[in-house]
Amino acid sequence: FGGTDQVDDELFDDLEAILIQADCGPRATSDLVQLIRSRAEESSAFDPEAAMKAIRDSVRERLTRSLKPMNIDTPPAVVLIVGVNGVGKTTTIAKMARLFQAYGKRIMLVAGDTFRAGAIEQLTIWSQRLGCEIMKGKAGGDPSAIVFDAVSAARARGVDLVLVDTAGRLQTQSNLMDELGKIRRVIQKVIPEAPHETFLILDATTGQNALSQAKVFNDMVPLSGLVLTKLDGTAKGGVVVALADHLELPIRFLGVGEGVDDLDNFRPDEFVDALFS
Amino acid sequence: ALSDKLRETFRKIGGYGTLTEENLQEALRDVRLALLEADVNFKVVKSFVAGVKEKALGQSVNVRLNPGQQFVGLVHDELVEIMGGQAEKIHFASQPPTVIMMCGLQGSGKTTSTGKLAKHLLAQKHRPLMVAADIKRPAAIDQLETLGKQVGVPVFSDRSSTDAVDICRRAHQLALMKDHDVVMLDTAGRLHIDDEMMTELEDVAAHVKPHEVLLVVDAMTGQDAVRVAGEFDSRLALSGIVMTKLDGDARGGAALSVRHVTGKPIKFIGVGEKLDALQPFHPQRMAGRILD
Ligand SMILES: Nc1nc2c(ncn2[C@@H]2O[C@H](COP(=O)(O)OP(=O)(O)OP(=O)(O)O)[C@@H](O)[C@H]2O)c(=O)[nH]1
Ligand SMILES: Nc1nc2c(ncn2[C@@H]2O[C@H](COP(=O)(O)OP(=O)(O)OP(=O)(O)O)[C@@H](O)[C@H]2O)c(=O)[nH]1
Ligand SMILES: [Mg+2]
Ligand SMILES: [Mg+2]
Repeated sequence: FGGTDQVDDELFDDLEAILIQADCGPRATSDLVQLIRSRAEESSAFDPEAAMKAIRDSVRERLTRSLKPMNIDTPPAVVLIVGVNGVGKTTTIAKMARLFQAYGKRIMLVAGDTFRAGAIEQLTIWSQRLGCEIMKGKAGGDPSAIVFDAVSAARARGVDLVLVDTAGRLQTQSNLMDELGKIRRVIQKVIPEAPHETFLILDATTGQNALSQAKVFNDMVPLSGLVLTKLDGTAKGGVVVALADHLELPIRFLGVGEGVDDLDNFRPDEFVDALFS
Repeated sequence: ALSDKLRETFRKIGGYGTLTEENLQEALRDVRLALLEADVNFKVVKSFVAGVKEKALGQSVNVRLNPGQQFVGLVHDELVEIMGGQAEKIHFASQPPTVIMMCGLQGSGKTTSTGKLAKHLLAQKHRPLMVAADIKRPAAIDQLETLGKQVGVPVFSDRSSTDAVDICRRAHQLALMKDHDVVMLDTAGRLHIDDEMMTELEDVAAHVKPHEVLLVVDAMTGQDAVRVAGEFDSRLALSGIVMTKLDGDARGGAALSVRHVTGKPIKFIGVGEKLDALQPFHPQRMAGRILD
């Protein structure tokens, strides 16, 4: 990259441009550039190829240090899906349902967004396409009530995996963040160990605000993982590199399109390659 | 906040009579960092900082202001000027109906903004018709029809059609017959790099000749805003931008990026999920927010 044949200011500038434009943010970027600056000072044998490898390894390490298996094997496993408006929560749930159906799991979808126009209809269409059950109420109803009924029913019916859809909400809306806390408590009432996983859905086109989203959502409902959506666009989702310094959250899946099969498992090497491509 | 940081920077370098290359160096770095953290695009920041440097150099320090305050004022004014100086409105056609086409990436807030704009136009004694031209997203038509009921504006839809261009064309004809003076096309979210979907939008525009083509952009968009806006603008000739979700704490640097790359005005901002949460764009407020 850059076509430079030595580790010099031109190389540092090229790297900085790549990382910033990938949304890694100025701080994470300067940390990474500083890393190779000091390596270059230590050894004259440190060439551009070694510099690139050092950066990639450092990014890869950040993104993989928190990886551990998902905790969804004790039925009914409850996965709570949260995030700000329009990031792809509902669509991601449909994709996850398809994925786990293929493993033979019996799925229940929960229409926890009772507020937005067309939200319940949207998830209902997905449940029909998937041929899986859905628990829903009337628009405008209390989401906690629906979720309580759903998790209770899932346990009674022997459902393997419950995917709980929630309304989009900005992390600055404290009353809506409280509502999310209540939804989580209601799930715990039925199954104390639940939710077994809580995923924050992040849109890859999002810039530095993702850091604030993760922090505030995590304070209210402890997050266990991330899903990064819309990576089929041109955004790189580099903010997850900066996020790794603040919150140790494994990236579980990547959304790569609008179809029900457009969900990839997170593969660190491929992700890092894409970041630098 | 940037203003505090700059005040500190200038305090360190002392009160000089003139702003010079040396004493500006750190201040310009502060500005650059603040803009990058606010999600302004890397290349746009370069160009903006160069512009500020040029204006600032040689400016003699106003004895009534400390250099830090003066510099902040200069940066702020430069931002406001780039953002368009003053708010711009919808340009209505001399011969109705005025056709407004809403477009943008998936999830940016097009459908909600269509409902909000319809409500706003209704209050201004217009007779809008909303068109459900998203035939792809599950329950997209339900969503717009529900909004239509909530604001009291009719929605044209065709659940059996798989042709967005045809839906828009027929809606346009209906508007002429039924005396609607504004037709609002809510289109499906799409990627700027999806040639088939971008061509669909060009076809819609070719058939109904919109007077306003509004790109709906999420306020939390990062570096990619330049690429997205640039592509939509080059293929469609945008007439304006709507920036949504400004009720959150995203700094909104994408506003500067989008303005820089397209030269088009931000006409409205979305400040909430409810249908009354639409405001005209104020460059001063946006500048303050980005620099904060
Ligand atoms: N290109 C692309 N589009 C996606 C992806 N994931 C979701 N979308 C689209 O993004 C838009 C929003 O998706 P939703 O699933 O409704 O998002 P949401 O977070 O549930 O939205 P709210 O409930 O309104 O907050 C839809 O048009 C989806 O088709 C993805 O990975 N790639
Ligand atoms: N807080 C807030 N939410 C908004 C605003 N504008 C839209 N939303 C929310 O953002 C989400 C996406 O809005 P939509 O109108 O469905 O977005 P869209 O662009 O039509 O999505 P697609 O058709 O799938 O591309 C919904 O949850 C909206 O309620 C806003 O200004 N503030
Ligand atoms: Mg949803
Ligand atoms: Mg829509």
